[in-house]
Amino acid sequence: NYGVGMACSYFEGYLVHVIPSDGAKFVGFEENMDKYAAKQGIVFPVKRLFIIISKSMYCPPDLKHFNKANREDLPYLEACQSLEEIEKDVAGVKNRTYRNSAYKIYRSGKPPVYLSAECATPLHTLHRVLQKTALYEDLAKVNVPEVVSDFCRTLASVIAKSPECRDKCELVYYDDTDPKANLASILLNKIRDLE
Amino acid sequence: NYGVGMACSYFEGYLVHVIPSDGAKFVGFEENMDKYAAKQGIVFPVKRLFIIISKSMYCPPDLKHFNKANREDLPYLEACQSLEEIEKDVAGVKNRTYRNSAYKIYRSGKPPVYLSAECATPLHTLHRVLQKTALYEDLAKVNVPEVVSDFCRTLASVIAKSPECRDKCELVYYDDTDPKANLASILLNKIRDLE
Ligand SMILES: Nc1nc(=O)c2ncn([C@@H]3O[C@@H]4COP(=O)(O)O[C@H]5[C@@H](O)[C@H](n6cnc7c(N)ncnc76)O[C@@H]5COP(=O)(O)O[C@@H]3[C@@H]4O)c2[nH]1
Repeated sequence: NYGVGMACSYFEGYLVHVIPSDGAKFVGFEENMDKYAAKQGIVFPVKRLFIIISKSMYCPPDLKHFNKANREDLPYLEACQSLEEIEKDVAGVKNRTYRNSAYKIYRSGKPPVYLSAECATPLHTLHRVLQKTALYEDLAKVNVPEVVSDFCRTLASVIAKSPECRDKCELVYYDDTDPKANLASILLNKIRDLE
Repeated sequence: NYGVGMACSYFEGYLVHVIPSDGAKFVGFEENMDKYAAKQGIVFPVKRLFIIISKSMYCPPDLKHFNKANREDLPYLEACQSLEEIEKDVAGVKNRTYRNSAYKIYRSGKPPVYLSAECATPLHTLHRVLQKTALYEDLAKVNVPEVVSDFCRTLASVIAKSPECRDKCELVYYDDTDPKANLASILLNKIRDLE
């Protein structure tokens, strides 16, 4: 089942590398955020990885593309320097690199808020696969809403079952097809609830 | 279908980033190999990415772990400096890095042979997922030989259909459960056939 498999491989092939400490070179996500905050002289009110799941599965290269154009009154995202990368040999690839991004949310009349966020990459890849139906014929008939819902449900369940990850990841559902929904505002609300 | 999905996402989420030129910053795999060869003063007899598919799905961090211990008469693999990495913003992750490895194969009495090789990462991740059946309950019942054969068949077919990738990737089946099978020797034979 495609959606379930996507979630398991995202967790085992990625979150397991970037969230827990490996007991050796990598200190773990939370401590990685602390080191960054100390070095940059900033504060992260919530030390979790925000994983954004967009309704259309469209994932822009930079989260700033979700900002509302010509709405300077609304909060908006801007990328900052990334967190320190994690390097390890994986499946014959020497020094494979895993890197999480830091963003700041500007809001008018208040200081900016910092966080670590990114889209759920497997949905981005699926989105691209579905656009190339001639190349990926076997997946052309897949039931997309079912795959996405399986992915989200399985990912949430695996995160909840994992003591090392459950309080360090936050799934954020964002309806990018709704002109009124502003990702930066949604993230600010999430942060306020979790602070 | 899990195996088919794995192959499509491996191609669209990875091979599409590392093999073709992007028309801008990344010159493409073949030219990347040329630049490396010129810089390091070496020669690649075959400028393709060798993707190793092991029978057990076990993928060691470094291909040298497939060498036969105490058999100095047999060819053996050693990692070299990696090819130049590819950096791009992907799905909200700023400067995500993709990097291919270079290896040399030593053989007694002859000069070493250079190549770019790695394991098929989705099989590595699947292997790890199958070891954690409590965490990934839904995948515990999956028919493994079927998933692997779907993955291999779909990957070979998608590579063959893609003009930009078909002569630049080589799938290598390696029976790591056979004590007589030496990966370095298999790769040397492949290179001799393709030269
Ligand atoms: N050899 C190799 N080197 C790479 O850099 C690489 N990047 C991806 N892949 C493999 O291609 C396929 C598609 O990738 P996608 O990004 O959609 O899913 C990825 C992605 O959602 C997430 N992930 C993995 N590495 C990163 C990363 N560095 N940054 C963000 N997300 C990542 O976790 C999923 C599974 O990863 P892997 O199980 O390592 O194998 C992937 C996958 O089989 C790679 N394979």
